[in-house]
Amino acid sequence: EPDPAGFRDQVSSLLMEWYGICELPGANDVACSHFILKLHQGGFLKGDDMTDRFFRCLTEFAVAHCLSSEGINSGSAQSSQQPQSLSFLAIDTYAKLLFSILKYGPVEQGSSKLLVLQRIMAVTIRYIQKDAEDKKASFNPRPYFRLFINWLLDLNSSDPAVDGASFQILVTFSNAFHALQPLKVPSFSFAWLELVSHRSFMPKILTGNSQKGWPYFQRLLVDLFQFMEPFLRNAELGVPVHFLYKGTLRVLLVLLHDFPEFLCDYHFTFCDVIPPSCIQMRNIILSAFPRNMRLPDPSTPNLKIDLLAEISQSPRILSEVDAALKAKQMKADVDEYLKTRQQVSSFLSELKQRLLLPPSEAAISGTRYDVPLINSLVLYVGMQAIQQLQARTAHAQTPVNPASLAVFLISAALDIFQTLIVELDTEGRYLFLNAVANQLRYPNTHTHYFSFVLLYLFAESNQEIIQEQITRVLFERLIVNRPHPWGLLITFIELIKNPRYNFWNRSFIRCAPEIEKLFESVARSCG
Amino acid sequence: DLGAIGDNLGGPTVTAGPMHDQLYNLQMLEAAYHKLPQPKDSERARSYIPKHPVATPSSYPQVQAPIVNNPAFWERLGMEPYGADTLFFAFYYQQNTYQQYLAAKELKKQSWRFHKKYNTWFQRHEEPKVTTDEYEQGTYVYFDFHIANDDLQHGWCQRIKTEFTFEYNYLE
Amino acid sequence: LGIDLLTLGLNLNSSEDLHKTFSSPWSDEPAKGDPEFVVPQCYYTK
Repeated sequence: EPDPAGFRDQVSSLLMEWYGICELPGANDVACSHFILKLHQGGFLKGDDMTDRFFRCLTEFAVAHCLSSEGINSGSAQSSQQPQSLSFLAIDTYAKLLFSILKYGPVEQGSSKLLVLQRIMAVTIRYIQKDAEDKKASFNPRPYFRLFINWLLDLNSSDPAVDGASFQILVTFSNAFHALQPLKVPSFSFAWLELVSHRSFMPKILTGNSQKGWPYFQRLLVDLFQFMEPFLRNAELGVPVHFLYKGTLRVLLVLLHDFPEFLCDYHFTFCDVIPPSCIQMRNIILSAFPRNMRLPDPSTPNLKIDLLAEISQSPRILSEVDAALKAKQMKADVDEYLKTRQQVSSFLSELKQRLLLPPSEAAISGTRYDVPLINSLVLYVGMQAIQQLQARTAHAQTPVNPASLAVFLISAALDIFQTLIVELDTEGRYLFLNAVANQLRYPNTHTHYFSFVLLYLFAESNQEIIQEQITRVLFERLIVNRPHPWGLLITFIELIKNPRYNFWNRSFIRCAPEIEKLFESVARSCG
Repeated sequence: DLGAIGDNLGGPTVTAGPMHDQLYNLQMLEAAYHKLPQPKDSERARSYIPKHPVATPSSYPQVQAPIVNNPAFWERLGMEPYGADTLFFAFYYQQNTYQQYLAAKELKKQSWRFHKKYNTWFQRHEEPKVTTDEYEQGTYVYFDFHIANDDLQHGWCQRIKTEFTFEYNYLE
Repeated sequence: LGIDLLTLGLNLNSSEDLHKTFSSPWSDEPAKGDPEFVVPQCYYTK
């Protein structure tokens, strides 16, 4: 329903009054707290419909003032290229009101301050979503960007007024950014990424609080990748997409440098939503390793990775690896097969079919296969095999030498992998090999096992096309600019060095002179 | 609609905005590319709000010189011939600013130590007579606002306090 | 073949955290960075 008669004028004069208080020189704590009390007494802060109307009007007035300054400050003859200079006076004034409500609001309602914040955030989100829907290409994100910057700086200060609720405040921001994600408000995408990666938000939600903030930030990164995924499938990117892509790389590099464990623990989730063609971006994530770990140089002669202490430690994976398997009702069949290895209900022969997408979805996803399902199947089966391995070596009468490849021959898992590599078509096989190669990271049990799987499939296969494709999957990850994951390097080095794989006599090495040169140069760079 | 990632983290029950098709998203991204946030959109004027503003004659600088935010400036001020008084001035009269923080760091470097209960800086005048895990006791110099009993003479000065117990849980 | 990531303006060999001076995903200039300081509550003398 429309606002009550006179309501908007009332809100407008309150905003003017608040502006006057903010302009008072010096700290005006008393004036601020009196004004907040007046709002409480006026019924504007009960967290009800009136509250929504009040803040929706304030947002409208502040944004309108900001955008009206667009013409004034930068002269009429502004080109669309040159950024408009906007006045943020009204936005900053309005933004300060939120912090003041939290700071000066009646203390006995401690928890309701957070509710008021969440209520105001919800009003702001709806307002932005509606403004973007109405204005489409002429939507201007900058006033809202400024509003959130103010709130991020104010609410993440160490002021005692908000210090106690800092994690809930971060979660409130995270939920707001999730609701404003690029898939929902595409015209807010650049502002969104700058806010999400802001030094007053990203490091705070990733630090402390015993990592409770990690799932929230992981969800925001997934929001970003899901938006970009369709545009990143092709190698040629338009200017705006390329700009967003480069911005994403910068954010990932900050995460790789400052929060590598975060990338390590969620690599599986991110690989689900990064298109296979985004090799360098995926390599950044797969190259992350725990800060307390020292990686031996992969080109060290006679490096015995089996003897590395870390190689027998399982990596921490916070993603739900079997989610896709469960969603497609495949988990029970997989478990059954791994346990009994019986040809239950022709599980293996149906496997390929079950990995295909229905044609309608295939058109949207740009591939005929369900990539998250393949990723989930490969990692889940591998993890079960590793568990069986560890159980077996733990109970072995005679200590099993982990270095002997034989211990890996948990045949049920290898049956599944061999079935896939033989029965899938080129595209399917590529996606399957990608799922395996995505586990080649820092020294851990998964890197060790999946490195073995790739080399085993290479050695055991009698089709050159398969050997070529395994090589291609490794190779395309090595010829891109750095970084390169440690597990990828040691696997490729083993492949080209160990005579068992007879690598240099494969005909596809010599399919063209430049390819041959490329192999030699990569081999040299791998030492 | 969030694919493999369950939306199980909660959040405001905001009406989920519509999902758009790729072409629309690309068009909106293109439009947004011409309205990028500018560096100044993130900057907030570091407005220093004096506690008790005095009308400064226009012949004087109207804004603080940037040098007051330079740590090296405060290291120099801590040295002779300036001494600690300037540091104390910044500490007590420029509260909640970076220069207060810098002045405090400099005072600490000169082995002044802040007593949270008395809001006063103390410096050992000699080795304390008693030291335990909880406190130390001895003679100290402290920087104080002194009001003489005849109320004629008052102002900041350094004074001596003997037999003072500095409890460490009051040490900031 | 991807981008030479060292050209994105981030000092990847820095021993300091990068996020403190991360200005924006669009810029290869580090943020001037507000001085990181916290004035202890007790320093606010009435």
